[in-house]
Amino acid sequence: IIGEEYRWPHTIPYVLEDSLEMNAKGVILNAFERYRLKTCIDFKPWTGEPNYISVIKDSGCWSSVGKRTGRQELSIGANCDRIATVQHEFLHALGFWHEQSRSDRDDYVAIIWDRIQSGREHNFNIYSDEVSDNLNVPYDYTSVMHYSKTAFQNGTEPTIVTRISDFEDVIGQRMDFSDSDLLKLNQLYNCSSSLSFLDSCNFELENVCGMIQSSGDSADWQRVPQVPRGPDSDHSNMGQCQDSGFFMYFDTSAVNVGATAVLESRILYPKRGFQCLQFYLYNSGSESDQLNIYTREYSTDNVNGILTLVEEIKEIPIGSWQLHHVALKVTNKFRVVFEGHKGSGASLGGLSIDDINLSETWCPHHVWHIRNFTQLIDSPNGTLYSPPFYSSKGYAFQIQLTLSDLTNVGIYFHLISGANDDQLQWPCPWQQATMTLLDQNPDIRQRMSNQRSITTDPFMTTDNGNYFWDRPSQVGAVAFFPNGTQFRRSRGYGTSAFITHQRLKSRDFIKGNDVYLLLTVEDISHLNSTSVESTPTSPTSSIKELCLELTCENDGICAVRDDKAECMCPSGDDWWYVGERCEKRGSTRDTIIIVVSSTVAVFVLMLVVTLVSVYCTRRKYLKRTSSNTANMTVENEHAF
Amino acid sequence: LPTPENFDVDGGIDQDIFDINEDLGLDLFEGDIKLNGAQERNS
Repeated sequence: IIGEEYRWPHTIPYVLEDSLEMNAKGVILNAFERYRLKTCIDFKPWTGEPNYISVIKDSGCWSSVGKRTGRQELSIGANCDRIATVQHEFLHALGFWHEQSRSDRDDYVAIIWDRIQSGREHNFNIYSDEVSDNLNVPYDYTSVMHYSKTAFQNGTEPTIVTRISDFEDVIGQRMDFSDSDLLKLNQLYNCSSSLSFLDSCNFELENVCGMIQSSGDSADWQRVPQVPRGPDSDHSNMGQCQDSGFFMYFDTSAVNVGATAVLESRILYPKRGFQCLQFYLYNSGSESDQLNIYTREYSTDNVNGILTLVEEIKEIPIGSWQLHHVALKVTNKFRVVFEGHKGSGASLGGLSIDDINLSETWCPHHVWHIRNFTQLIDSPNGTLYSPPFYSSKGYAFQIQLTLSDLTNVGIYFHLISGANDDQLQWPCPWQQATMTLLDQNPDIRQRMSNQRSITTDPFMTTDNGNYFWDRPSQVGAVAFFPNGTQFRRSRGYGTSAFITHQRLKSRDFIKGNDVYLLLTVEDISHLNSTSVESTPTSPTSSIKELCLELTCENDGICAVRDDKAECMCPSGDDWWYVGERCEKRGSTRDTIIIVVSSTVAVFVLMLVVTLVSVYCTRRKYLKRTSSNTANMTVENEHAF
Repeated sequence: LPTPENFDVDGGIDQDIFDINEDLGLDLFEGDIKLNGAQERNS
């Protein structure tokens, strides 16, 4: 939307209102992390700023377009707790219309008016380019702001037909920002960097992203397009592109046992103090070869940096690219160090790394690596179960993928019986499971991963009166692991419409026949507004208490200053409210009237004073002259 | 009937933002936009 008045500052104050569902609160915070990774937009708890976004649970999912004055509502209602929906509504708040309302949309899509529900035609407006600016970015069928082909349809036929038919089932994606969404947002807000992105490297350029070979080792990493013993291509392009596709290789067949090859990243400057390193690793040497990950952290006391071993990656399976995550916690400028180490076993190949990404985000807690995925999609039984995992709180769980539906792939979260059950709280309270189908684009900023989250509500019951999230040994069904071990699996909780098969086969969700599901299960009970441990960062609760005693009128906003509730009164270009409760209205017109009338009053007063004083002076003068004459007369009378 | 194995938060249908709002009887501008006065006039 055109107009500077609609722009937010780069950091947007927000409030997650009590009305929001718990899962929605967690999803909203995850959506903020996507903005922090890919744009320069950040969010912070409201601390009394005049303009802020209040996220509420109203009916439906909606927002206004662009910044408004004061408290601006954005609704994440029932069923809106999907990360891309939240991203969509916040893009509205940041000033974005829907993509198909662009002034040039008729060049790219055809609206089939007789297929639109009657009375809903106004939802297909075009905005003139005096009101809406496309920022010189081409029309974007993949925008998260685009309607789907079925929007407002009165039957089963599409209301929007793309002029390039390949995009007919692309429009309406609700996975993540598209590249053009980010291009427009970063251009509109003059973004020069993002809060949480640090580096991404696919080794396509000879400068290998500024990484350096260490001098203190016995071999170097080599930038190669393939290795005879494997891999036969890089991970970024999987050998698809002639004369491109490079990765870094440490040949362990050519060195002695114990030899090392060290590759260090360029110096990086952290802002948040926690990072996630993600990369692909291929082993064609020996299972005894290993890769050690260090950080070299610099400080004033340590100009050469302190080398800290973070993780040893051992027993690396031979013959396939594997995704790895390493959580870091660095607060000073640092390098990431990859140390290849030749093991005792015979080797005819070595270690390869590719597609490194480093960001100041939390690593997923678990990764479900599904191999030979294309064969599984076509398999008749079409249900996959993940290996068992434990959450950070100790709950055992398993993920289920249902592939048998012709259109959609489903995903479900199951609690299962685990070793800690006797020590855990049941029913399982407020654990949020976030399941992300990874788009394996080499650059983390260009990924459109498909994510859904669910939260265990300890009060949820089933038809037979059991608590849904009670202990699996109480409410679960008997099940068996592939090795025959018996366990209990609770009912699944998720969605049958996680992603369509068509979208699953698009982008890089399936790469090298591998699919990755990133899993995080975290305790979000602190987000529960009524719980005692409300998030310490948001002082809104103290503001609320003090403000209860003060009612601000005329849309005034109560804020706390020096522990005292005050009303911050709204104002416009030529009007304002004043007073303790913003009860008095002022405007420049009134002021002008007051100034003019007081000037006139003063002028009249001055005039009267002047006239009176002239009159008195005259009278006094006349009196004196007449008395002088009289005196003179008297005086002279006798003189003659 | 055996308890259905999975609980589907979406009730088995893949609803977009606009479907959710339509089903709730909301007639928001372009399905999910709240306009202010000026934008209302423009639209």
